[in-house]
Amino acid sequence: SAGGKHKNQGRSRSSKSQESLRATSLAENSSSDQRQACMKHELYVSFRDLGWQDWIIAPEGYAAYYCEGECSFPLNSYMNATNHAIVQTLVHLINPENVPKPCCAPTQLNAISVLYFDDSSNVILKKYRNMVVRACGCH
Amino acid sequence: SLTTDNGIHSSFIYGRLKSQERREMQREILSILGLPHRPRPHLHGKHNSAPMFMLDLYNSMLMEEAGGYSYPYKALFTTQGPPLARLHDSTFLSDADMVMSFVNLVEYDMEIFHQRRHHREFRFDLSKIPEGEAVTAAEFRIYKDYTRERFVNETFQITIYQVLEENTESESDLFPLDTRTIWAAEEGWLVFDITATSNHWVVNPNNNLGLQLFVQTTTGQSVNPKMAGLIGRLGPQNKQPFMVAFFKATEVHIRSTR
Repeated sequence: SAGGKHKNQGRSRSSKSQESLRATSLAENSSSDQRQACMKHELYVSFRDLGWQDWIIAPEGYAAYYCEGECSFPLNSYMNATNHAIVQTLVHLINPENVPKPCCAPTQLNAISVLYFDDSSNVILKKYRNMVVRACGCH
Repeated sequence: SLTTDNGIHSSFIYGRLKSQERREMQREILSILGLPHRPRPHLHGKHNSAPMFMLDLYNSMLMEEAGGYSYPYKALFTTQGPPLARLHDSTFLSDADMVMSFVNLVEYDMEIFHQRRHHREFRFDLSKIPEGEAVTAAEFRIYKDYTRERFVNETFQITIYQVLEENTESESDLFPLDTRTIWAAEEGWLVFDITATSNHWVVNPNNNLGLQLFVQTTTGQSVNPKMAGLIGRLGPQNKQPFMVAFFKATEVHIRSTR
């Protein structure tokens, strides 16, 4: 709805702000090169190493994984970012001192089953939800 | 070492924890598993019938999760002979949040001959069921061996009763739960539905007076369960009778603040 002149002004303002974003983006990119992007890391919980074979029948352990890394601009699709995480990143760019970056956290979690003896030598097979990280993302 | 494989960042950290840190970590993982302390089972024979049955269930659940293939519940426990009778399809297994097997607490097989009737007793402690779990199905399982002493085409009627009241002077008050007719030559696991009884015992633990099993010939003559090939305390460990119950969580487990 803006007039031609106004439009041009807007465009020029927009290009300026885009430049600053790009500059910041470059700076962010260079910093995220040093630090790691948000991703899934391997973490194995070993019941065997805990010395629990006398009561845990199965499994010997399980791959739990964990999420770690930076949620920096630009949040690419592989980071599995929420819409709000993208907005949060932009607000962080504007006010980095006061607004934190989005958090790198699990977006999908899976269950595991554990088979173990109780004190009375009864056997329990229990499904534990949200134990294994299937995917990480920026929240 | 740091390697990237299929988008998963692998970072193996080899560190030695102090004993205090190790205890803390164990405590945290026990808390995740919903356990107040590390269980200390007095018997942990993994080759006993109940742990082996439970391991079969565990493996079938893993197969289902891995490939979407639903392992038929009726085919379970074939390592120790086929099930002679079954009650359920596999849906209640996939719906279960927890499955628990219970050891028989009767120390000795008393092939009791009372008022011209042989019987065998079984007791299970259902007081250790975690809170917020409701019984959706329960089974009593007993192994029937091939009996050479009997005629191949001879049949037996096996009946399971819930003990309502124990009487020292006379026979206990009993409630019939389930009956099976089997051939003498048959071999495998007999499965009896005790769902209603289990629910009753969970709600009223004082009424848990156990089960009694009776065997009769076709002519109505009482027979010692051993003569019908039913495995008892003196039989192999992997053929001992046990009880199994399937549970569905009725409430969300919330870990307490520590």
